[in-house]
Amino acid sequence: ESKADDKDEL
Amino acid sequence: NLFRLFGDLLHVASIFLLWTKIHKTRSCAGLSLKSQILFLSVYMTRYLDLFVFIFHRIDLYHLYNFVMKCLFIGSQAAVIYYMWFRYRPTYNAKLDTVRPEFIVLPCLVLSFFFFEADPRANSLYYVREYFWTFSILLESVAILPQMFLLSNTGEAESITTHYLLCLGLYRAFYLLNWIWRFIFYRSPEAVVVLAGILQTALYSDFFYIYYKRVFSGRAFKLP
Repeated sequence: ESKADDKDEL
Repeated sequence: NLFRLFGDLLHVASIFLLWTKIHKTRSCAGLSLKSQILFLSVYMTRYLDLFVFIFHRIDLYHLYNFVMKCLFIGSQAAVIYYMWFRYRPTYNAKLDTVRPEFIVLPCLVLSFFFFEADPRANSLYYVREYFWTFSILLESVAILPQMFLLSNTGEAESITTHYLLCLGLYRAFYLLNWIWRFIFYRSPEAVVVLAGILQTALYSDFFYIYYKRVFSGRAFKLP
């Protein structure tokens, strides 16, 4: 999942 | 990393300042109800996965995210409740002139161009992906009604300006966090960074006047 890091951010 | 943590703490500080302003002055004068409603829309569309983490893994990091998400949604809803019901007489709708559809509609359209398609994904994935992208774009411009209200009144109570300073700086620290991530891990999504730069840029005028006036102990007044 490419956006995992971004989605984990608030 | 520390930039992200500091950004989050500034965001929490901005909520605290907003609460203090409303309860101490018993008034929501100088605040844009439209901006506050837009921010609630941002959190509600971004945190659709609020309870998903429970089914995955419960570690400290995901617990931290969960608590923060609950705090943002909860406090935002409460602020709107107070502005809408309790302190409604102090809200000056005549100064809150921006039409929210001019902000929401472009974001709804632009989100289609920014979110990525994944052939393996199911439709639920697309819904979440779309709304996540929408929330990122909407957050970057959600402050506009507040900024227009500020320029309509031409001045603001200092606690309101402290609130705006924290809210503006929070994304600036996220920019540093993304640079850090870019150097040591891998690049973040373009849409997040672009929206983050736009969001911070929209505050630049405000930052300048804050620095010139409030920082040196004077009242916030537009030149």
